[in-house]
Amino acid sequence: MTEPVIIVHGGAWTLPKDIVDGSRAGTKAAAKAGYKKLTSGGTAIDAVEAALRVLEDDPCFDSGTGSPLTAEGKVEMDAVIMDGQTLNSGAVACVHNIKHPIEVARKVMEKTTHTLLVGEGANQFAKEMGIESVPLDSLVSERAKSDLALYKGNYGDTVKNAFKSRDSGHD
Amino acid sequence: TTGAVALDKNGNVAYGTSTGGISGKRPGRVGDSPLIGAGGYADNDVGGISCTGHGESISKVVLAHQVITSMRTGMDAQEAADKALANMASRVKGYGGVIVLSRLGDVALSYTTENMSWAWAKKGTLHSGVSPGE
Repeated sequence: MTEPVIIVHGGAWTLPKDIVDGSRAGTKAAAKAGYKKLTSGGTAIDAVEAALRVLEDDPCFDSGTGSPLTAEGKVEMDAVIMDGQTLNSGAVACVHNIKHPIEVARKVMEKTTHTLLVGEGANQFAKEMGIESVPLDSLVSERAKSDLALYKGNYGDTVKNAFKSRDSGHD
Repeated sequence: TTGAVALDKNGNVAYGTSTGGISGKRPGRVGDSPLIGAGGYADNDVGGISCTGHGESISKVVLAHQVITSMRTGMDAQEAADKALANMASRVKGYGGVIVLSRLGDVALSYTTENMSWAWAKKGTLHSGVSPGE
């Protein structure tokens, strides 16, 4: 029998000071949720989904609730899941109005012969799978709104500020 | 971006990633996350990985594939992760991070950005961090 392990991340970027503590707490909660699955007979897939649901619910992170906004002020989310035993995978891209995109990705893996569904097709598939659509506002955090106001019209600056090299030096 | 890699008691590996992208992105823009081999991979014969960071850079170098390929040839997970991220910085000036599990349960994490929040659990013990050195 193998010793179960789970590792999670909440994104590699320049963390704003006001969410450092929340990010730390959020990743710990996600790892705990996944580990609980593993130690109660769940599969690696179950553990990954459980951990990601926790992270998607936490507005400290850039997925699910708290997702960044597009230039048009909308939420477009991507998610993927993969099973290392079968190499089966499922993914969605540009889905909107979904609380847990990872749930839809898992349905793509388990209920279709496809690996990736995008946009309206992905949302239509989620509806067919009985996954509830949620209002846009329920996914939008105050931080996402202020970030968009700060960077609107200058996507290059967003990227430059979010993904600074640790070795580059900065103010 | 958020991600997870797990190894269960039967030796099965899985990974997942979920993201809302980057603030102010063009509608329809998709990064590395849903692209198998770029934003992540899982193979019971090797291990699993979830990537995070600048999606276009990660896609250009097929970051997860680099790490998995290095591990498949015998490199340990930490060295494979460090090497792939250094290559991404060098080749396309792109920055990000990865979490990796080997098929034997070895844990590795690496990032070239200022921070990456992470946590892992094994043998009932939880470890976490957000900054280099933790």
